[in-house]
Amino acid sequence: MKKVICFANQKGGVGKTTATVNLAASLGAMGKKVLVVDFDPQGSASLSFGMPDNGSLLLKALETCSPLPVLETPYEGVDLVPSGRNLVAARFQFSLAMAQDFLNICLEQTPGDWEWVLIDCPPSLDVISLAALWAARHVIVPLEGSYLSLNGLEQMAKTVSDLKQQGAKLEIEGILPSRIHPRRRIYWEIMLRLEQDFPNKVAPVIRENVALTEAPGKGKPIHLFARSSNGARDFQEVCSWLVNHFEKK
Amino acid sequence: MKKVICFANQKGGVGKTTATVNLAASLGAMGKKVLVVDFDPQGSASLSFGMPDNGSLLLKALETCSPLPVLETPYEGVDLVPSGRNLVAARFQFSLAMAQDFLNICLEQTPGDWEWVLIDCPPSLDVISLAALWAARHVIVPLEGSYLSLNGLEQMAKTVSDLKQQGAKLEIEGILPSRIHPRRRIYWEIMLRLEQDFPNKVAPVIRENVALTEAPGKGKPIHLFARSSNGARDFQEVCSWLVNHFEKK
Ligand SMILES: Nc1ncnc2c1ncn2[C@@H]1O[C@H](COP(=O)(O)OP(=O)(O)OP(=O)(O)O)[C@@H](O)[C@H]1O
Ligand SMILES: Nc1ncnc2c1ncn2[C@@H]1O[C@H](COP(=O)(O)OP(=O)(O)OP(=O)(O)O)[C@@H](O)[C@H]1O
Ligand SMILES: [Mg+2]
Ligand SMILES: [Mg+2]
Repeated sequence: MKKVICFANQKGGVGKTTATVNLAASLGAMGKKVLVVDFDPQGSASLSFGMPDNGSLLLKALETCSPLPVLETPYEGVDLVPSGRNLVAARFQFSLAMAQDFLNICLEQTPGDWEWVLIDCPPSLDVISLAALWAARHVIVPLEGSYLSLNGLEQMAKTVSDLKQQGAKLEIEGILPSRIHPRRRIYWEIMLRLEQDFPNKVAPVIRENVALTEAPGKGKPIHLFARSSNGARDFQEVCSWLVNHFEKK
Repeated sequence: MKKVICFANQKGGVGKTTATVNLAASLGAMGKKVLVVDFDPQGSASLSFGMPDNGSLLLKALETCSPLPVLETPYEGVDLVPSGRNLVAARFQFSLAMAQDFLNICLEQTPGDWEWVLIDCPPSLDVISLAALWAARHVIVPLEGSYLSLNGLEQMAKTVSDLKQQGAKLEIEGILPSRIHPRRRIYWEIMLRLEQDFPNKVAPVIRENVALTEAPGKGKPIHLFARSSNGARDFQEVCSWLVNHFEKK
């Protein structure tokens, strides 16, 4: 049963891409088959795998309702639908009504036996992120340990509930606290709030770790770039949490 | 001579809002008259001033080419055009061609004698951020000390150059390194790159400082929330740099 998961939060810089890339790589290293869909015109996930792209093949597939362009990455078990600046045109070409289908249709036609499809979303409530949400069944919301970031989570919860009212089969499966400074008081305040509002849905946290900032510059996931760093260990924890969470379903 | 400045970077979470809010407040405290235009449907700048809004008045003004809704903030010299979730509709209602005018027209009709207009942009290359760029004469690009953030700057430079080719009167006036960890090697590498690619345009840096993360939760700018913090001192430096930079013009 293919699990299609969106990493979404309209707040910027909360770790959506870092989570998509590193969880995909960890799942792949465990022997799972994973497809990463870089659905952000910034192409951060593609850059993070060392595979920059201009997004024109992806745009073309969406425009013509064709299978998505899939590349093998150098990382075991992980394939990538790359993206880049040309995907911006999707914002001007597709209407709100088309968001329900334009990614869904292409994903369904894309041949491949991946057990996990992880979609990296842009920081924006627009046709691109809405199309990603319509194509997914599950949402993971990364967020930072900050007040402005909590507002992003609140907005996300509202967006998911609006989509469900329109018929989307979508659930917030997890909240992923990221870029965490564990000794800050604001972190403890936020964790209490999260446990209250989303009981049993809060993933293990990803601490702020310079290795996670550097890894994209080498085009590598954290477990290969800095195997014994806090970043690698934290993502290992989150990966186990993710697998248990979904295997219980 | 009114200075209209956009804080723009399609990369998320690089400190656009934190810079807009705190520089506006510092300029106001120096006796300048400042208008902050919160042009992000997330409404982060409005939240950061303690003035959350649903964005419907702003959307209405844009739809009807009317003066923008302006509120006084509790902070000396600073007025605010607030924003919120309802502004999302602008992404679906305005075409790419309309981006040249739909904010410009409203801003020109908005009565007020502000010397500085600071526009906070969303993390996205779309009709909203393009309208902000068309309404401004100057761009300041905040960025983090990370590889993915440098890609955002590169994209921004390309966007500004495309707009100038279409007739926009727009210049990148400054690069604002934010959320800086001064002891990280990646910071030094990035600073060297910036000085090379944008000589004399790199503002003093804003260091990572928990007070800057907490201040929005109290709806206050940093110089009132934590007057002797590194965040307050760094913004004081950047404010002086900003005033000197523009008064030389
Ligand atoms: N735990 C961490 N420790 C240190 N740096 C991190 C961590 N997580 C992410 N980063 C860095 O912070 C920046 C933002 O992270 P990332 O790009 O993953 O967020 P995002 O939510 O995908 O951003 P956007 O909204 O622009 O898509 C990046 O430069 C990334 O390398
Ligand atoms: N120098 C700093 N030190 C500590 N925290 C900071 C600093 N600058 C910004 N922050 C925090 O980091 C987060 C991102 O900053 P901010 O919202 O200003 O970025 P942004 O570029 O406007 O984000 P977006 O792309 O979502 O609009 C916020 O929670 C903010 O409070
Ligand atoms: Mg991203
Ligand atoms: Mg912002």
